[in-house]
Amino acid sequence: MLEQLQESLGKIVKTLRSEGKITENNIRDTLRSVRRSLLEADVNYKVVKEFIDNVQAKAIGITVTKSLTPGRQVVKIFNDELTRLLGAKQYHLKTASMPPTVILLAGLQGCGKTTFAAKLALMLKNQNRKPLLVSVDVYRPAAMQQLEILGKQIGVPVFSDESKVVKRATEAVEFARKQHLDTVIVDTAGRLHIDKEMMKELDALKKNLKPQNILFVADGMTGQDAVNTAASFNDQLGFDGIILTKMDSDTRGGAALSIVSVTGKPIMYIGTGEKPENIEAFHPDRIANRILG
Amino acid sequence: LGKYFRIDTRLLSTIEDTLIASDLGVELTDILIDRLKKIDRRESANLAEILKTEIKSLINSEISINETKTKPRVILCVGVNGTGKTTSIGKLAYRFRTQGKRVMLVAGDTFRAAAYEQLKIWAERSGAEFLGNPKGKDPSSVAFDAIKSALVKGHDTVMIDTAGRLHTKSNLMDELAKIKRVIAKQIPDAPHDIWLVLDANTGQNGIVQAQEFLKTVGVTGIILSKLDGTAKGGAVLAIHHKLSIPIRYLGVGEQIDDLVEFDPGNFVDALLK
Ligand SMILES: Nc1nc2c(ncn2[C@@H]2O[C@H](COP(=O)(O)OP(=O)(O)OP(=O)(O)O)[C@@H](O)[C@H]2O)c(=O)[nH]1
Ligand SMILES: Nc1nc2c(ncn2[C@@H]2O[C@H](COP(=O)(O)OP(=O)(O)OP(=O)(O)O)[C@@H](O)[C@H]2O)c(=O)[nH]1
Ligand SMILES: [Mg+2]
Ligand SMILES: [Mg+2]
Repeated sequence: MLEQLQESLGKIVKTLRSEGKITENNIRDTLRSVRRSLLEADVNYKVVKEFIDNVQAKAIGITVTKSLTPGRQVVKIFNDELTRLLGAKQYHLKTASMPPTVILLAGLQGCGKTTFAAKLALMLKNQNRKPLLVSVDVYRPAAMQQLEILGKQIGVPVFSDESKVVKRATEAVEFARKQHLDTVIVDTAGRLHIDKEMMKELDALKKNLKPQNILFVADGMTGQDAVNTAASFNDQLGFDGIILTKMDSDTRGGAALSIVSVTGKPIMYIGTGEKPENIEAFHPDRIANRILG
Repeated sequence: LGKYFRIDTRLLSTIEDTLIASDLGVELTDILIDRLKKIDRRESANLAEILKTEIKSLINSEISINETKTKPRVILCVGVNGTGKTTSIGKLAYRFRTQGKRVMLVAGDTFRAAAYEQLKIWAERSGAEFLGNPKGKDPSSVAFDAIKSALVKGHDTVMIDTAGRLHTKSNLMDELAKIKRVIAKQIPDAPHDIWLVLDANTGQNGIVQAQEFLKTVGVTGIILSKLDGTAKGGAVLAIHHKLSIPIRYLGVGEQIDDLVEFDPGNFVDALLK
């Protein structure tokens, strides 16, 4: 026990004496454990590699603060750099010059789009806006009913006419215009980025609605594949902002870094529960802390 | 083994990336890479096959899947939000119906908007009977009524859908434990199966989910959904390795027949493609 203590003290003293600067050698172990931690947090391995290389390049040669070891110092640099990356860009909902503003939601199956549509609608209603909800999910059993029930719960109207996807959405916009409702939130069916027909449907919605805002909804517990789905949705459809859901779980949320890194698009809001009130602004520093563990 | 006879480190590094990219996680990947490190370099041409064999060896097909002969067989479906529980129950109902079973589906999700209506449609599609309470608040009482009815009517299989719930919410996990107790009071040894539905897109948190559900109610099998996407679902291997829970079925789409029985060989082949 005493020998171990002497050995580690010796190492620290040696490191501090050696140069007081961060070198490849004195942070090697720290880099390895940061890498492991980021992978365990579900950050995509390519994103991890790139991130570590960039931070390492930034860190080498930096003088170590008196109260820290090189290892501790580099972890602080990681935290700052991760916070910076996650918060680098911000996106605020654009409003249409001629109302209504259209917000289109898209994402994989089960990630929380319908629930988020209601959250967004309630948020806008509390900001004295006049939102209209419409679901164009004509596939999932009782999907349109689900949104109708949510709409009733939060006191927001839900457009429920017409059964063809694109027509239903455009009629909803027309309805909003006539009724002087200023925002239309379009909830779409969950789909795979590799489903050509369904991605075509999204494209048709985009072309016909010309939405001012397209938001990509992603499950906060998504693993390595987050880069593939996000990049594919961004390449095929293009989105303005990201919504990360189910962050009330104990998922580390590495998908946040993966998605931001590979698309360059910002995270706007996070979902923190099943109720319409459970929407929070995205705080890059908090998520950075959580990802680094 | 001498350094010159070991597998090339760059090759090992590529394999490591593949395993991590498939969501096997750092721990299980390290275990597999350590095994590969012991292999003679002259075997490198066979590396793909060796890797497949190693991964397959992790899957214990010996875990007894004891399909109860009692009637009704009660299956409880559990899992976190949005993984595909309700849809999987619909697919399973269809499968059991093609096996000539009389199935009852129970709307145990009394919380989420349109959960009742969603399962009702799946019951209609699969030819199963449906039991639920559209105004119902308490899943335990819905389960109670369903089992009572199934015992009288003589159904072969009763599948109980539950609301998605995060394993971190203790009140919701308590609710699940209560549903199980109520079922057990009516039929000893029931529920005969508790299947955890996991989303193939889920990363390492899937392991925590499995641990917590196992601890709270027990899990006798895993259904891995959404394998028709590009996610590999490797976290299920880490779960199986750690907790020995059998992998029962795979969800491969949104249609009623998009369900296959888990086959280790096929799964590993798809994993490494
Ligand atoms: N705990 C938690 N649950 C959430 C959150 N967002 C959504 N959910 C739950 O996740 C499940 C799926 O949500 P939905 O809104 O139906 O997901 P979806 O993307 O519309 O699903 P599809 O339309 O089938 O693709 C439901 O049980 C929701 O209550 C969140 O932020 N936290
Ligand atoms: N592509 C694909 N989608 C699936 C699969 N299984 C389920 N889904 C879809 O995933 C979404 C969520 O499915 P649900 O059955 O509602 O999931 P759940 O676990 O019951 O959700 P909650 O009850 O809200 O927790 C739906 O859009 C389903 O169609 C699958 O194997 N493949
Ligand atoms: Mg939906
Ligand atoms: Mg459900």
